[in-house]
Formats: sequence, C-alpha cells, structure tokens
Amino acid sequence: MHPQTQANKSAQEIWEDFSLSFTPAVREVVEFAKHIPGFSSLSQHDQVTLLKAGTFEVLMVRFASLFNFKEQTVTFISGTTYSLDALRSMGMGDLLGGMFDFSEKLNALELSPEELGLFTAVVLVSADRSGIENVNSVEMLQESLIRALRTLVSGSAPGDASRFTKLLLKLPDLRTLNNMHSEKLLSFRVEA
Amino acid sequence: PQTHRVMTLADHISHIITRDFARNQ
Repeated sequence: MHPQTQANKSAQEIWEDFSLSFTPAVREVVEFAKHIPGFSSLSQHDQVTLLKAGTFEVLMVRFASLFNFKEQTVTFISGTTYSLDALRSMGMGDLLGGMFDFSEKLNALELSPEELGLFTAVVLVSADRSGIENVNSVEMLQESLIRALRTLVSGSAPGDASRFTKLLLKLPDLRTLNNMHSEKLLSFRVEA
Repeated sequence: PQTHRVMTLADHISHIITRDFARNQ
C-alpha cells in the first residue's frame, strides 16, 4: 500500500479520522478484558478503574501493527495510510512519533499472537492502581498472568532469557507514553 | 452547520468504558 498523502484533507479532517479510530478500538479492549481469566471476577469498580487507567497503554500495543517501518507510514483503522512525515508536518508528530518508536522496539521482539495477547493482559492488569479497592486480588491476578507470560515466552525461546526481561521493560515505556500523551486532544465533528 | 467536540484522549477512553459498563448492567 503506497502512502496516499491526502492533499485535499485538512489536518483537522485527518485528526478526526485518527480520533474516530479510537472508539472501536476502546470497545475491543473492554471486550478483550472480559476474556482475561479472572478479570471479570474483580469488582466492577476495579474492572472499570483498571480499564480507564490501562486502555491507552493497551492501545499502544495494539496499534503497533499499524506502523510500517520500511515505508515510514501509519494506516488508520479507516484504511487510509499516511506518511509519518505528512503527519509530523501537521503537528501530530509527538504522539505518533512516540508510538512509532515504541512499536519498533516491540516488533523487534517478534512476539507470537499468544505472547502478544498475554502481554496485553499483563499491561492492563499492571495499570495505575490509584483508586483500586481490592489491591490484593488485582496483584494476585497480575502475578498469575506474569507467571503464565514467563512460561510462554521462555518456552518459545529457551536460549534467550533476556527476551522476557525485555518484554517486561516495555511496561515503563508504556507508562511514559501514557503520561506524555493521554491528555492529547481529540476532535470529533458533531452534526449540530 | 458542523461543530467540533474536543476532548482529551483519556476522557474519550473513559467515556466509552463508562458507557459500555452501564449498557451491560
């Protein structure tokens, strides 16, 4: 897919295209969370709190596949591809640049779908705990997910002990992305 | 006429999650 630099689309319209991408993606994260063994047995308050705190970071992991490093492009959920330079020129560089760098490092680990899924679950249950009522049950769930992730990752690459460590080191990277960008403004066209 | 609703990414995410859980009550 060659990058279609949408000359006719304004930065505003492109940003709306990008903003709209988030709505279905967030719903998918909620659906995903409900299928994490043990997540639904947390209190509803704690489920909502973890989702609100962790969804942005989960999206960073899921959006990693939208980036094409060779072509230096990103494809939004609408299917439109934009060159990173075009988006940088429109002032969207900081968030997308951060996502781009993170995606490149994550993709370098060449995670299988199963590893990526389990890592995504660990990301969500490792979310900021402020406001959690039952911290013990969240911690127990996190420990069981990390144990399962360690078994899965070390199983697929027995010789490479550092792979699991590199994967866990993505968690602080995600927290930094979250702190830097989750206050980014989205813009939605509203039919008056 | 078209107007624009601007909100932070975090608020947008929070809004969708709250609505999703409310719908599944």
